[in-house]
Amino acid sequence: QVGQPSVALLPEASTVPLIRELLEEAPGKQQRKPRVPGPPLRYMLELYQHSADESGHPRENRTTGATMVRLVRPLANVARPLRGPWHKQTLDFPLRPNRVAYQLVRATVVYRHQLHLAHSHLSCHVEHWVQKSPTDHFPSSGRGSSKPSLLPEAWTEMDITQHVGQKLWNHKGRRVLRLLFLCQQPRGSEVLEFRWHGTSSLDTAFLLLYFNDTQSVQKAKLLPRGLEEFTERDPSLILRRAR
Amino acid sequence: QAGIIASEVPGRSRERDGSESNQCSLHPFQVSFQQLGWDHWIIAPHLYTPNYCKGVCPRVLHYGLNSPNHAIIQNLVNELVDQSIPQPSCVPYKYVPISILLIEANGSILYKEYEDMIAQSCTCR
Repeated sequence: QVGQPSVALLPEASTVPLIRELLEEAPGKQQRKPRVPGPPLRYMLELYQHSADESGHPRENRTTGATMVRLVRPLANVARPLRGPWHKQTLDFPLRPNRVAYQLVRATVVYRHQLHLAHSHLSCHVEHWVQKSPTDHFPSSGRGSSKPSLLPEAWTEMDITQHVGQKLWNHKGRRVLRLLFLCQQPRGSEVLEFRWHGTSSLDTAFLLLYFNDTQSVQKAKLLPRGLEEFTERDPSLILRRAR
Repeated sequence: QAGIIASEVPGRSRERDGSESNQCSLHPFQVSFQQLGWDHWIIAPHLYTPNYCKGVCPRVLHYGLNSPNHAIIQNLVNELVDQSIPQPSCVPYKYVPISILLIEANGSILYKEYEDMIAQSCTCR
């Protein structure tokens, strides 16, 4: 109906890719736009501006290396205050089952490596969660920890592609990726008893999952290079030859 | 008959198909995601230019229309054999993608490139 604001999606339309995704991804009209805190939204807006112009055309020189990037925020929980110089927060990231159409090409966790709590400033890093006490750390200053220009000063991006990998990925139903966010007071400083006042996990870390749409990957392979260039350059040449 | 068609004075076919200006061509068109009722989950871009193709398909289809040989035949059939068979339609030929930043129902934020969202050229088919 003209003037009807929301898209009345026909049931059979769900076979059309975009409409099917609208049905799956778009929060219902009645649902308010979920509130998204500062850093994650700022990060994704920066990523968007680096990847597309103001009309939404993807830039030729974009560096995401993926046709889809999902920022996943951890389930809200608050750290358990601990005694001594260490503070530990468990981060649970809900993972959706992967749709066949997308291939995971990279996974990173972005976290604050510096936290200012009470009158002290903590240095933090992320480890993957294991049943027993955390022994093997992610190399907190090693491979994969990069500081892409998108990140504000106190944030670091850590590659965890192997960790997320297939084992967590192809199971049906909901999966949770559990990581540990550990902070330590500076050595030698007076051990302060902290309460992580409201420092919920929503503000300390988020997951970035980079996907490629396998169809577009397939399409790129279908046309051997020569023919693709040929059709790109002057499609009417093919027609003329056929004539 | 081929000779007659080839020597066709373009103007005559235009008489039948109307003036040059209403021949099949690309028309710019811009909407906001609010008008589409999607603004509650799309963060960027605000405006979207899908464009559209409109116009008649003249009997002698010029090269710029990237039309297949079948379109020329269909035009001839419509004119010489059976008028109930329609002339070819003016439809998009090439598309380009668009990048969208959106919020999913569970609060995740998604950057995604959607293929075939903007018409870039037209054809008669």
